[in-house]
Amino acid sequence: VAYEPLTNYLDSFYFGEISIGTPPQNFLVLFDPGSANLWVPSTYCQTPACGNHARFNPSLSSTFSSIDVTYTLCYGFGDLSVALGYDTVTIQNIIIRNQEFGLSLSEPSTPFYYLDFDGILGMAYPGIGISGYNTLMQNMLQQSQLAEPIFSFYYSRNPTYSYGGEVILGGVDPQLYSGEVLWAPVVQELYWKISIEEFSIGLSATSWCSQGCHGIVDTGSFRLTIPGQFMSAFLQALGAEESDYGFIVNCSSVPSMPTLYFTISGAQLPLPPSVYVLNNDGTCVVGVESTYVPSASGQPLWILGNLFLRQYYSIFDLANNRVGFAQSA
Amino acid sequence: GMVRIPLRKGRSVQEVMREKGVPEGFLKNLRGDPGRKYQLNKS
Repeated sequence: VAYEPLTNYLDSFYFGEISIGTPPQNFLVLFDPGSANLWVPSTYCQTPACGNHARFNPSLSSTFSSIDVTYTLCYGFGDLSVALGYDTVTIQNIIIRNQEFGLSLSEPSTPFYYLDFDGILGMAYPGIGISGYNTLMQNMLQQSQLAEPIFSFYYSRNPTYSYGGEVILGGVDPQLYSGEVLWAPVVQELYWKISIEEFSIGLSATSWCSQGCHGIVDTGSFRLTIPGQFMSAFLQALGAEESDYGFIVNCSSVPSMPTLYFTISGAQLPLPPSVYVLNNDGTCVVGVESTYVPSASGQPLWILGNLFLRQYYSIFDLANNRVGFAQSA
Repeated sequence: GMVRIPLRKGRSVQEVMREKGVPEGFLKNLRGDPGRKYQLNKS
């Protein structure tokens, strides 16, 4: 792994509310298909990051059971340690009993102190979760809480703090997308990872994926992440220049920049410059970052984050192990 | 069997730090790799 300057401190995250315990204690969590564990800050944790967030107090919950196990959880932006416990989790009107979750023991200030959400609710496959414990999605399925074994994400094109989109557990809302759904099979049932057959910049096919590429669909990540070996050529094609705030372009040139095309399941999914260029207070930044981590089987790895998913309503089909994309409303 | 959970769009770490009056300089020195999240041996 090559460590390069991080720019994700410039990005926003999307989160929603859940409750844990009896009576319920409320938390704002990131719904994250890129991880599989649920954790929230707890009163066990005395670091400033925990003090700045809602903390779960197990002694106030009549349904809490502790497990004498601790783990370190790793994310792209930092790591934290948790103790495991069981309790009732409530999401809207769905009640999931005996759900394993992490109670944070220690959270580093950067970035956790400065995040608007309290914890993370992982929605990836159980294989990447803490071994021996059910993920929340597994328990929802086992307890027959979902009408369909599906969840879907919609991101508003004009998000605000009060409404940035929604996650739908147990179904899809056809009013939030248009056209047909394009389905892509999951290539490895760990992450929501799919095959990318070709990547084109405008009319020019790059052939970067001629030996196969993989893309992880992850709402817990914001930008479009490009395999590091292609980054230089990509930026050159766009005419972007590196700065302290990322890869900048002249805002007046954005309308004439090329559309990017991802070929997935034989169809091209376009991403216009109005979507992949972010205007941060008058500075136009290409919303990309690079990774030098390949897919487990060696293919170049892309991460399709919020920026991509603002354009495409995404459907995660647990029964058929596939991801669906449709033009977002 | 189907629930809709509204999502809020939060602020960036940079915005929160600005509001709290924290110098941002050190953020520019942060290094990492977003792909690290997907390395199983790190979990």
